[in-house]
Amino acid sequence: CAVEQVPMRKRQLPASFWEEPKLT
Amino acid sequence: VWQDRTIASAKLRLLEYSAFLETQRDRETYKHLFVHIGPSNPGYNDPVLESIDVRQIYDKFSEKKGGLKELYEKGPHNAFFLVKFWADLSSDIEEGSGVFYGVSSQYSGTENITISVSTKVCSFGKQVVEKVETEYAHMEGGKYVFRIHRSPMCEYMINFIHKLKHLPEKYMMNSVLENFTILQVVSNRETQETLLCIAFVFEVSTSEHGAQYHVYRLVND
Repeated sequence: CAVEQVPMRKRQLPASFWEEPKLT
Repeated sequence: VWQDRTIASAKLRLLEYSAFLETQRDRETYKHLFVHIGPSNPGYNDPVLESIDVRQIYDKFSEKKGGLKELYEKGPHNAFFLVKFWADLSSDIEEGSGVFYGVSSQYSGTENITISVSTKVCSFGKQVVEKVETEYAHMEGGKYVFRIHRSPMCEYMINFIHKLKHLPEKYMMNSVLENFTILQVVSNRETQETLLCIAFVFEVSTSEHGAQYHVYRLVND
């Protein structure tokens, strides 16, 4: 069975982690 | 200059990575890239990579033997990276026969060695499938290059992509992808030394320009 994990949004991650680049 | 700005350890550098589907139509080949890291040539003026504390993502990958935690503790720490992909699922290529799903990657290194490339797919932090490939070095332009060309994607991944694409809303796809990760470990086949370890996490791209990505160094301060 799946163990409930802490959502990624609640973890300490850089702001850029949630910002899709416009172009690469 | 590469080590702080690209996916590169002291001994191995990722040159290119792509997961794609390809089909023939009217004698022409159509290729759709789900994710893609293209070649880059950074200079000292380019910014260095941001860092993420590896402990923030341990549970997203297998925590059993050979998982990210054990690998990171073994080191070397400069070989560990996280790639956040915004995958492009907008392909309108019909599924079915004649469609090839593949993964290609290229690395360059400083030593004439044989590498082992392990790709583990994890669901809710548990490994569900693993592919291990062996590659030999080819001397090119004074460097040793390793090429995995058009490695067929496994059935698990093809089915996963089909199901994901058929979800009606992007937030639903992202909700599924929240618990889907891939860990790629490149090691020296003879010595088992870790040369590069890349943790992949995903969202769906909302861009009109296709797949996007951010690269982070994994640290433990």
